[in-house]
Amino acid sequence: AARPTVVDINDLSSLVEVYKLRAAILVELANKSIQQELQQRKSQEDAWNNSAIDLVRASDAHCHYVVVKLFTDKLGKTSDTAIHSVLSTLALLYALNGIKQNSGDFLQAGLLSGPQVLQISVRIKELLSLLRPNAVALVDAFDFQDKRLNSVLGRYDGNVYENLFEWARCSPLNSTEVHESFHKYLKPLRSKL
Amino acid sequence: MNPDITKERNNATFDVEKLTHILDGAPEITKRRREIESLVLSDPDFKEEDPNFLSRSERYDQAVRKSAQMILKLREYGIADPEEIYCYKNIAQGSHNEALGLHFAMFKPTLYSQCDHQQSRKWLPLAESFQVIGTYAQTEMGHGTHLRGLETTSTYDPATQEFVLNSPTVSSIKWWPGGLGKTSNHAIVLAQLYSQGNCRGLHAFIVPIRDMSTHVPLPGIVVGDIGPKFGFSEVDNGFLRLENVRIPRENMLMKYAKVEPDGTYVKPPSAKLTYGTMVFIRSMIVGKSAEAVAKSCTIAIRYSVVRHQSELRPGEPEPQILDYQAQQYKLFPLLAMAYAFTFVGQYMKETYQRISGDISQGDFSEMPELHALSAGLKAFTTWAANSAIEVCRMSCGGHGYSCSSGLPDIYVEFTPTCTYEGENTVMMLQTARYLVKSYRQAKDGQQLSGIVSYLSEAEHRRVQPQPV
Repeated sequence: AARPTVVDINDLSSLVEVYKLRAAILVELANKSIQQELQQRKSQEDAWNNSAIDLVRASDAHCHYVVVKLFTDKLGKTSDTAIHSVLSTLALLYALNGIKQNSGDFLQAGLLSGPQVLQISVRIKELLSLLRPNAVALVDAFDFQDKRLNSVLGRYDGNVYENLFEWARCSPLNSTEVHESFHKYLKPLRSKL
Repeated sequence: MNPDITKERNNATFDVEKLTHILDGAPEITKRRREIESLVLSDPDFKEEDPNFLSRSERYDQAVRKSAQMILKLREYGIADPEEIYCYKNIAQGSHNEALGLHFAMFKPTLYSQCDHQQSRKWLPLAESFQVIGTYAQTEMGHGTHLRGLETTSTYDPATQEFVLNSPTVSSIKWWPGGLGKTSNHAIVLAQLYSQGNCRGLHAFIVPIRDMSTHVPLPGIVVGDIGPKFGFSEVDNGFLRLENVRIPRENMLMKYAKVEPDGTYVKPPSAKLTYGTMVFIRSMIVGKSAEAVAKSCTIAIRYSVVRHQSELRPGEPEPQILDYQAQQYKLFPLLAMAYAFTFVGQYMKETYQRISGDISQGDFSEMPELHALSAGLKAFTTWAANSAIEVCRMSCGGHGYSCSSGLPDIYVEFTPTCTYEGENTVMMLQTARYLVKSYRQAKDGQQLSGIVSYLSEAEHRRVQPQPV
């Protein structure tokens, strides 16, 4: 067997490898489930249907690997140092958070140890603090015009409260100070009580 | 400018403009996008009522007006490049879909990819000039993702050289296609072809549904809007019941499969070709997932630096809520996801363009991989994005629930992606079919290529968990 690969949770290419192996193992498990069904004399179709949970998980893991891989590949094409740094932090956070949310897969496959998963939790907190100063700049980079974003809370100028009040006052229900329902229903109600 | 948000911008450690260029793909794309956006922003014709304050009928009316207006404006400005048209519409539509959406996204692309030369000469000018306004009628009331289950029939009559289209059951009524209810006068209908007594499988037919001058439904056509939905208020998703409607033989899209005048059937080179349009749409949906998460994160993160709440340290002023680790842990992984999906969307677009170029040269070798990859990534990214929008909404507290936040609209306009163009679980199973097939080939010693090549690495290189 090839020399075992050591996982460095701070190294993106190492994490891509771990995602790749997780996907390969889950595909293998899905196929094994189908084989077991077939050995129990199930038809091909029933064997497939009785392995659907494993098959969906395998596809999900495959797609997850593709996303982490493509993000990492993109970094390789980013020359600006400052941007490379902040994108690397984002990519690391995406990859580590994905492992944390699916830690059972990685532990069960023997790809990571328990202490490493704990280490990942600590590392994620560090990355959150690292990203904090750049959070607004990172969303500004998407460059959504206010008209396109269409959100009082997400305005570029941050003047939320004034505009929230303005927006509410435009609501058709406020086109008259007294809504017609008062005269139609509430006032007659009083006279009947 | 709110002082908090100004302070945040001063903290940046990188050049935002340069990152925008990376997200757009290149500086000149950013420049051109902004030029196009400013055309709409400075155009008084695009002033509109806030759709949140309109009824469904008013929203549809306003949407059709805007669609018609956009068509004229795009011609006036000479904007013809698909990417630039997409950009123009993004800014003109905001988070809402357009009534004519499927005419552009499905009807025309299908004509371009499935019409033979003669048919192209007839139908493309009609579609481009909006004499013909079309939609793509595939899904039925009782059948969706499983295409082979569709019941609508198209039976060839050699005596008259016509197809007879019919909805044999209530569950076969075409249901959901956008623009079908009130807008379109033609539909590309997917139906089971019968010729010489044999079923030939699913094929595409151009069916006139409304009179091209009066817009009144044609004989044998029962058509209308399916009623209010969770969102997509601007779109007249419709139903279509076909009662033995006759169309000429030339109305079957025959670039690949053919029916001769005597009813002889000529098979297409690849069964997957009918899926061509779907693969294109699924590749685009990955980009939509990225956009939805990016918009939601923009709203939630900007609001989280403006909003102050509670007390982090006794006696100190209320901190910005983005200073709480819990808020960061909600939003920053989603911000990372937005970037990840943006780059995946770029990759899918490039890959689709490369492979569809090969297909037009007659090389279908990478079609199965693209079909499997687009299905899986469509499911993976839309499921994740769907949850992400909800997290962003809840991160904005009560104001996130107000339509003014934009988040309810982003959610209701996005969430159908999990079930349309292939229900996500079925998509994942389609991808799994390709993965298991590839895995077995690898087990038999074949060397795999492309994105699944890792399955043929012998004995999955074991990974040694690193001692901490």
